[in-house]
Amino acid sequence: TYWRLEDADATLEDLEDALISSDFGPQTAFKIVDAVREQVRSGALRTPEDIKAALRDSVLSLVARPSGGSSELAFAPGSDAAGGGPTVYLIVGVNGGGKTTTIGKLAHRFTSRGARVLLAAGDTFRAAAGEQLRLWSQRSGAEVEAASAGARPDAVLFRAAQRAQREAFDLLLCDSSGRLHTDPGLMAELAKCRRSLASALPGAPHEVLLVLDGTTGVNMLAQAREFGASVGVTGLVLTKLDGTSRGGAVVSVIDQLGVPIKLVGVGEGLEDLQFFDPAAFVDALFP
Amino acid sequence: TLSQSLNKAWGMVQKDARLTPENMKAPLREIRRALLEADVPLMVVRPFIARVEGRALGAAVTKGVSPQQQLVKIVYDELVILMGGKQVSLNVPEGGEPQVILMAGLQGTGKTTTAAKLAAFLKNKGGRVMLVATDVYRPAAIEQLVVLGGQVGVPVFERGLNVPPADIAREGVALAKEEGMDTVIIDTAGRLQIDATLMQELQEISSAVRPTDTLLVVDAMTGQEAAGLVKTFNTTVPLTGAIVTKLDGDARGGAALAVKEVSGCPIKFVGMGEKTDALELFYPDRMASRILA
Ligand SMILES: Nc1nc2c(ncn2[C@@H]2O[C@H](COP(=O)(O)OP(=O)(O)OP(=O)(O)O)[C@@H](O)[C@H]2O)c(=O)[nH]1
Ligand SMILES: Nc1nc2c(ncn2[C@@H]2O[C@H](COP(=O)(O)OP(=O)(O)OP(=O)(O)O)[C@@H](O)[C@H]2O)c(=O)[nH]1
Ligand SMILES: [Mg+2]
Ligand SMILES: [Mg+2]
Repeated sequence: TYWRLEDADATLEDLEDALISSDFGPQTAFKIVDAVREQVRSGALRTPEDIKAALRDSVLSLVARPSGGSSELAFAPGSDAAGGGPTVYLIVGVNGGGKTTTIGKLAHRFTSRGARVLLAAGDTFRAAAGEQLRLWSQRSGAEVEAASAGARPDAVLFRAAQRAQREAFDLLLCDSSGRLHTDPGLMAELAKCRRSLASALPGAPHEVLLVLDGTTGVNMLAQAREFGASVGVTGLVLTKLDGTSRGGAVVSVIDQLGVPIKLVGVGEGLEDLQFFDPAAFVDALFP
Repeated sequence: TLSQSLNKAWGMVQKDARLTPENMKAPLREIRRALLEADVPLMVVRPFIARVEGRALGAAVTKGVSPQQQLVKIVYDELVILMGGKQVSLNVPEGGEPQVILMAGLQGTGKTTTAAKLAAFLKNKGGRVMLVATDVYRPAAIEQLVVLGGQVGVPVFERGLNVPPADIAREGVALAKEEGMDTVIIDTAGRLQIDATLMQELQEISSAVRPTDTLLVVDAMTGQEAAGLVKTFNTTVPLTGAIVTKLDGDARGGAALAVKEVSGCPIKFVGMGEKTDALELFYPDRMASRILA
């Protein structure tokens, strides 16, 4: 079949628009489409189906093999992975993305497999944050280390880490208050929280999970950059993918910073947490 | 900045005295890219660029103003026009009835915090304000509003977790009228616009209390879906305005354009921080500058 280059251009433009509408951002969308355009020019791709498949494959290879490590969570209860002590996760991110809810879901995942889980109430600022976490500990069967009145977050995390060690918990999940990556004072406080965990338990935190709200646009990259620089991020949690947003802005995060997606939030309930499935993610982008 | 990238685009064009369809191609592509980079939804960018082009082609030549300066000015002016031109405040009902303000939006956008901020704002202007807690789903949501109400010195009406939200709202507004309140602000649970059950619930709350303002609370960092979600919320409960939150960050806030373009509703306030005094009036020209930055 003879297929004109203009037709290819039309297909490529439509696909670029589809990427943009999925929050890839114009730069990343253009870069991905341009690479495919090269393949069209070289004659490697002959039909709109070829083009779509090539585009899908290039996005898949981007998200499936990030340079910054595997999408497996660091967790080995009682094993040497955490030096025999509790595994520690620090959960961070901007306001309202789903950190506290994700902790509740994560706790449930591990308690339902027999692990002993402790939650640390590291959000000492927001109204009813402690009560919200306490209710999640009840729902998930985890214990909770509450903040004492007027305590600073790094002190709460330090105490929780010591308790996790002393009482032989398998996993410690540390909540932190939402904060904008543009606030130097709050980013410094987060760095201090991380150091506090490390001094209580050498090797901790074994994961620093950045929660990214799936409805967010291109700002995801700025968030990931700043949180990465301040506290070091080992994995991403992409939430609210049960909504209409496709979370495409995360692709630029993986492409430019190499941080792997480890978890996906798909609802507000205890069970609504999934391990990242690259193929499913890409399928949702190109239905 | 937009003017920097436009400089680059114009650099490829000779020093023309007027804007033509040909010499505008590259600059319009740059403007499109800049708006998308600011999270303005694609379905809002397209008609906007068409309006800019139409206005630019019809524009008279101004002595001493380069075509590119003219284009930047047109883009800025169109943004301000789109955003609503001037500041719009809350509706004030007739005959001494209280203002009834209904907060709505996706999960985590800042509704509960903003309800308290709005209460503080109106209380400081001398009004008697009451808050109503109808989020019976999120753990400790009622508690959160009660604590915030305490912080700003405003009473919070709640009926626990087992009364339907529409009934809580109805009872709260009835009590507010009885007590001679000037304003009653109803906080609601975050919901997906594609959740039929919860969108129906929002409709029921609205029918039960007949709000004088229904405000969509939108996160400044919201991406391309802003247009779709505004549309769905607006067809479910007619919106009268919006509040854009977390503008103290560095998200450009393209979703703000979507609000006005899709619903025709003005943005009435912006959230500029986590504290209960971090609520400001919305200024269209400031938003235009932020999007073009
Ligand atoms: N639909 C949906 N909602 C979610 C998801 N994850 C969290 N939420 C909701 O998002 C809202 C905010 O969740 P939180 O867990 O309080 O978010 P946070 O990051 O801890 O917020 P701050 O501590 O205030 O910064 C709540 O209404 C949650 O139920 C998800 O995967 N899908
Ligand atoms: N930096 C900043 N944070 C804000 C702003 N408005 C709200 N927040 C924060 O955003 C987070 C979510 O606020 P909430 O008021 O719980 O949001 P919500 O819409 O009621 O959430 P749901 O009820 O779960 O849907 C909290 O951490 C707030 O402190 C703002 O203007 N700036
Ligand atoms: Mg939280
Ligand atoms: Mg709320």
